[in-house]
Amino acid sequence: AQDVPPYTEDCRSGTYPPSGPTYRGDVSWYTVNLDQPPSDRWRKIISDKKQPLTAMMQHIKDLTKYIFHTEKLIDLVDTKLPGLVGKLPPPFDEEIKGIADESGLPLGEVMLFNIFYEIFTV
Amino acid sequence: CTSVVAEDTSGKLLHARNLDFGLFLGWDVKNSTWMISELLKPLVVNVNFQRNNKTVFVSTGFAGYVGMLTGMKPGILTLTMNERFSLDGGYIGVLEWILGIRQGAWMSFLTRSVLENATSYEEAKTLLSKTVLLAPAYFILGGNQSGEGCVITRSRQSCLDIWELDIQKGKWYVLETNYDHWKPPLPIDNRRDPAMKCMNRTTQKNISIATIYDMLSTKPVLNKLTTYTTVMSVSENKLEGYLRDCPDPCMPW
Repeated sequence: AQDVPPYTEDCRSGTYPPSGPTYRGDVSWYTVNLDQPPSDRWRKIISDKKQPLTAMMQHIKDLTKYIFHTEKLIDLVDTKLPGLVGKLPPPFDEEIKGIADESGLPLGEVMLFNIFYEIFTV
Repeated sequence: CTSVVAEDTSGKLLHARNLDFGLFLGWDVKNSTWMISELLKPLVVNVNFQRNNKTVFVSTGFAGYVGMLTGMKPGILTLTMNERFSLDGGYIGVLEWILGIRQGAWMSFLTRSVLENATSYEEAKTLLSKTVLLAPAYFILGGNQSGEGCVITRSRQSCLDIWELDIQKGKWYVLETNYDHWKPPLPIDNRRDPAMKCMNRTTQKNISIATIYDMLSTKPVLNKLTTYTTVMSVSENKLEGYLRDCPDPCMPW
């Protein structure tokens, strides 16, 4: 196996309940009410997480500019992807629109974040 | 990523995963961390999806991302997905989709639909193995009865393999990283063997949420890309999510 001490180690024990330097904290809980209209479901979560979401999106844009030396790709995302959101299966189209609305982020960028798995396989 | 479904000697199923993401998307030299992995950690949330004030399913995910990568339908099933690399990859699926060929499902929307609507392990297994996808993937599925655990290896168009628990033959866990289980992993990214070594050393008699968390805390299963660890027990109706760090010295992936 990959045995490159100290970058790899022998099997750990006693790490649970989590504590120490490899544990940054518990993940916080939220409720999403599926009886609500899709565009309203994520409002609470997004209003709490607006800042880190914006920071993450900004990094992706900075990275794109750095790699491709152009803003054209980002313009494409901001101008073309919104026209495709409506082609996504419900309720995801409306949920993504609600997230863009609540976060103030461009709709195309929120859609890109949600299809990143497929895109990233490049 | 590393996902595992294990059955203890009492027939109870446990499902756990490390979500590793952010490779090659920017390295922070000062802090020796991957930038995206660090930017994703504040976005990690556990979500309780309810209908008529009753829990439909619970998940660990990223705020702003409406698809599901990790979830549990209480009393019924647990589901995680790991990334699969293939030349016939998602970018082809996305191009086809943009050009109007829209038979394929977006991976994380399928997992969300399965968690929201499937009513049994078998139904979920059928949906995950037969639905045409836009991108290849590994689906790791746990049920609520002895022997109900499998890794579904998917290409975009078809199901390449379903690798199931087989308690009679001593196969009490199935563990998936990011390589087809019948092939050796990339030697420079072999998280599978260290993880399996720890599972085998733990033995079925001693497997528990605590000892599975131990395995997921062992480098390189825990690495610089690991954003969160989630452990799930469908019989105890328990989903616990933990944000992770991997201080130096630690493998970059």
